[in-house]
Parts: sequence; structure tokens; C-alpha cells
Amino acid sequence: MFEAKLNEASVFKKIVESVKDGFKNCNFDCSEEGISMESMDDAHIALVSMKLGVEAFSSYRCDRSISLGLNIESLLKVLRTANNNDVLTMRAEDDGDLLTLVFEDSSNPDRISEYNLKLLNIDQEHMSIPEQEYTATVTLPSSEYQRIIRDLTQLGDSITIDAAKDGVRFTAEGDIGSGSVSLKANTNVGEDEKSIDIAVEEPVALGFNSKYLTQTCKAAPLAPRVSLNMCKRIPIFISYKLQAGHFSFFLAPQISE
Amino acid sequence: KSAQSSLLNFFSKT
Repeated sequence: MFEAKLNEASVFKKIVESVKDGFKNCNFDCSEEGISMESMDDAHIALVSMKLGVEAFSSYRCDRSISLGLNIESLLKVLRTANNNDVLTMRAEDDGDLLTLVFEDSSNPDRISEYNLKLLNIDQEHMSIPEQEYTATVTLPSSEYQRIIRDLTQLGDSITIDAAKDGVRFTAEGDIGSGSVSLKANTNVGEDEKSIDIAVEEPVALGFNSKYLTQTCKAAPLAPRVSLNMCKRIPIFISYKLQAGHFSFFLAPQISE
Repeated sequence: KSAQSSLLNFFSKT
């Protein structure tokens, strides 16, 4: 028996909204440590990795580890029926073929809605991701990151992220011209959430397909800050810290030939 | 000219 209760259905909804454009079917692996999910897009350019630890739930029970294979679009249909502050309970039997989602309206205890989603058998590759030291880490407000990517995507299909000791620059170049946004490292005293934190041992510049970067900034509603971890010629690790877990992407760079 | 790399160049399947 698996049963997990989230006080805010919106947390799970935001997670699923963030993966809907690139990932069709995903396995949500439930164990006594919580729920985790890892999925790679068909083109093998982006990998999403998510973990919601047991502390993320107001109650959690998982007698035996199980994988819940779900179609993201179907799951969203159900999650979108909920109000943001509904309490969500997810339930599955050990050898069942359904995930039950129950929504309780915190402002109207007389209303309870219940949905059953058919589970899929998803043959998913699990990747072994090597431990990596990153030589450049930029941490910035996720809304700022989202705005930069949205603005620059209009100018080109590819965006370069250039991290140096004194700042980070995002650049796009395309048919209509070019554009860049530079952020200097700063610390807004008393406003930690707005600071631009830059830790660079060695300057790094990596280029990415802007379509995939756009996907990584859809998770902005999940966390106020995002960190971009880079090292020459390897995938960028983009991570949002959740209250009890994380939501992260690995994105393969464009490499000059 | 740059080319798109694949995650499979960096990660291995388990």
C-alpha cells in the first residue's frame, strides 16, 4: 500500500506542469524515502530529475517500493481539477493498476473529489549520472532566470550562458539581430532571495538550444531561486531547491566542432 | 559552427 498526503495539491501540479512539454510518460518511483522521478526526453538532450522527500508530505506510507507509470497529460487533466489549496491524497495498492487521487477542499470540507488513473507500464531507462564538480555556479531568482530566457528566446534558437567571476551574461543571436542580458554578482543585504550569487573557479561559456532552456524555466513557480551549475563541455545542471527535495534538469550543451 | 551534444555522451544507461 502506498498513500501520500500533500497539504497543497498545487505543489504536485506545478511539478507536473513543468515537465508536460518535453516528457510524455514518466515513472514516479515511490519508496520509504519519498517520491522520485527521472525522465529523459526522446532526443536525449534534457533529463529531468525530481525528489519529494517524506517531509514534503503531511502523511506518508509506502510498504513496498513501487513505480507509478503515468501519462503526464492524463495526470494533468486530473490535477487541474483541483484548487491550489486542496489537500491531495495519492493512493495505490501494491499490485494494483490504478492511482487514486483524492482532493479535499480546505474551505469546503463537504466536498471531496476522487479520480482513478490507469497506470502504465513504462520501460524507462535509468541513467547513471557521474558525480561532478562544477567550476561555475550562478544562483539567481527563478523569476529573473525565466524572464531572461523568455526575452532572449525571441532573438535566437540558441542561448549562450557565460559565467565569469564578476558576473554572468546570457546571449542570443539570430536572423533579426542579437541580444544579451548581463547580471553582476551582488548581495542584496536583507533581500537574500533577490541576490545574484556567483561562484566561479574558472570562467565557463556554454551554448544551449533555447527551446530546452525554456523548459527548464517553467519550474520557476516551484521555488524562488534557481542555481545554474556549469563546467566546460559537460551538461549544465539546473536545480530548484524544494522545501523537502529538489527539481532539476540536466541539459546537453551545443559543442563547437 | 556548433553541434548539439547528447546526454548519452555523458551519462550511461544503468
